[in-house]
Amino acid sequence: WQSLDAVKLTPTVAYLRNTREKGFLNKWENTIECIIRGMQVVAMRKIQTSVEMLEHRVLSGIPMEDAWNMTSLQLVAAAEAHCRVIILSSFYENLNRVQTTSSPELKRVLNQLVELYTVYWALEKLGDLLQWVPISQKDIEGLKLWYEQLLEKLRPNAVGLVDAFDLRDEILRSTIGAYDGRVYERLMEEALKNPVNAEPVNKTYHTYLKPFMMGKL
Amino acid sequence: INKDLQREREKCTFNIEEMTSYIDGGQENTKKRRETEAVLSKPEFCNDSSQDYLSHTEKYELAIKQSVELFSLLRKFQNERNFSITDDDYRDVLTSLLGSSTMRDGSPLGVHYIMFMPAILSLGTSEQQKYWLPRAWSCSIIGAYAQTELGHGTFIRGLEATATYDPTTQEFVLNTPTLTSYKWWPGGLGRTANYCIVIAQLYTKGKCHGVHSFIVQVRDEETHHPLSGIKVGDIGSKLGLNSVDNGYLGLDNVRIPRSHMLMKHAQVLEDGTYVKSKNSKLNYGAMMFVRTVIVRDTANFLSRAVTIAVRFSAVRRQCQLKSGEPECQILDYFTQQHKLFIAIATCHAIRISANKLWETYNAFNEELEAGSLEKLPELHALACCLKAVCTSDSTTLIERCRLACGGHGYMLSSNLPLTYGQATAACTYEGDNTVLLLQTARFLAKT
Repeated sequence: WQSLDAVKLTPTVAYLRNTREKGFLNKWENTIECIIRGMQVVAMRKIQTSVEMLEHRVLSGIPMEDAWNMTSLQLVAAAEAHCRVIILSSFYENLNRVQTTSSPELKRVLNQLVELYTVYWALEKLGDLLQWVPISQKDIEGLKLWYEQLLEKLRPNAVGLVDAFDLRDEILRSTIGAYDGRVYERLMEEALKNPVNAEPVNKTYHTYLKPFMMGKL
Repeated sequence: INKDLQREREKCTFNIEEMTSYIDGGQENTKKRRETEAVLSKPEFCNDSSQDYLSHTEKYELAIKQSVELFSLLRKFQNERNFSITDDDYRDVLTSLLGSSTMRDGSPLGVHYIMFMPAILSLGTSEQQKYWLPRAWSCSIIGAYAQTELGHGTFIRGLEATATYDPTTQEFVLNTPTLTSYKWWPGGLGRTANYCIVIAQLYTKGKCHGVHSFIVQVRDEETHHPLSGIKVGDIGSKLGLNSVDNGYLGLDNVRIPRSHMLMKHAQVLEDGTYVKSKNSKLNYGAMMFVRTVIVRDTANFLSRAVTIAVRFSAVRRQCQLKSGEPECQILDYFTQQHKLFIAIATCHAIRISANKLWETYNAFNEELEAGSLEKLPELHALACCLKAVCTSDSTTLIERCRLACGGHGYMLSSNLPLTYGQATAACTYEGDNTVLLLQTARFLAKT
């Protein structure tokens, strides 16, 4: 970490150097790019603070192994934040890749999905963003509104979006999720297959239940 | 078709076929996948739901019958398409096979294809590959992969099983000296496999050289009886995956030839001299392959759950938004959309991340052939954190899909509980998620 500026960084961690530069995120905007930058800052800060805490503990005389254990909650959170950056960035970059090859209708709905995913995680990680990036209460209200608008936009395409996963009924094997939507009929058909329903009176009625009900057990 | 579902499909604003093609990575891939799934979906390969009422033993017996029928198709696909274990095609066909309805609670043969063969490929010398892989491909042997022990999980340096080299006979002597050193969990080991890759501490010339992989025969190839010194059995019922005979294995002075140590990276010479690997982490190759497969599977589990939940939410009507109006589709409630739409988006996000991981894994393997290990730490860190976060997110969202379906989602016949059981298993196998995140943290801290 300390020699970060001097070393060659591999692709998945290359963002760590940029985020340390001054002016990387001076002003918040409710855009996908800004949210991803914000998440990069969060990951970088979490790595930074956990490493600093680790070093502080070691310098105060705590053995490295114990210091690592004591810092493990922060380290796990840092690793998760790093992973969120990878997933968000990959999803967003993929969207840019399909811009030239897809129809405008598909691009629109894919864009909505990327936006939904990004805004969802921004709202989930508000505590982290508030700690490390210049996001305001007004920005947060804007994010919530944006999220609700996305739900509304995606609503007409909800069934189409899951149909596009192209899962055959034989794979789904679900009474309530089949392509034809015969939910209640299938549930009833399945109930009738239950071996317990094979005879009108189960033998346990005579063996246990009846004597019990008659006070003989 | 239910009228509400029909109406939903009519108002869709994009071309569903185009989206499917985008998800599959092109029309050609969609065509191939559909061809595979069409074969796998023939009535003879589809389970009857009444398996839910079978005993543990009956479930295993049915799973074996159906797995044998289904996996015999893998040879057919392999002959038609001429793919090898390293090809994307192999991975795609396996995904379809293991995702088929017959395998909805797992397959006893899954580990043979997902771990045993890839491990031989990544850990075995070319001679060992030539000897073992054709036998494994043809299923004249069936393998398991035994790493975890009763008392030892993700921390593999702490494994207790030993393999001590005896130069006089040029054999390794394998032992599980304590109860906690018994191998525990390997899929297919309980009753199905006759061979097993065992991870054990290597001792030669009185010195321990850490964990290495050994191919151990556990059952006779003809009678299927456990061999002398082998204690093997099924560990019992689990939350899910009950068709997979996860096993235990005890080894009492079991002797195997020197050639049964997988020696692509480290070797033991005839006189017992140990030749060190260029990088000890290379032994984790098979685990990294599996983690890439897990991330991809995770997206599949989630897409299944959210398909079920969204369609149900379009059919199900409950309560009135406005007084006097008919009950409305529950999908119209924002709270329901909040539960479900993020699951749809997450399927895409995970799938794209899995593709990225797969590309990184393949690039690493190419560089490895050229002798470069530069990308190994990054790949390891990436595989660890993606496996952890994606399995965790997917499990959480599948449970949310189940809750979105109310009581009907609690029915086994909804397939949501079984899907959850499979997905949540991935949070613990091939590395507990918290431990994997700490491994990524170690990489980040070092960076």
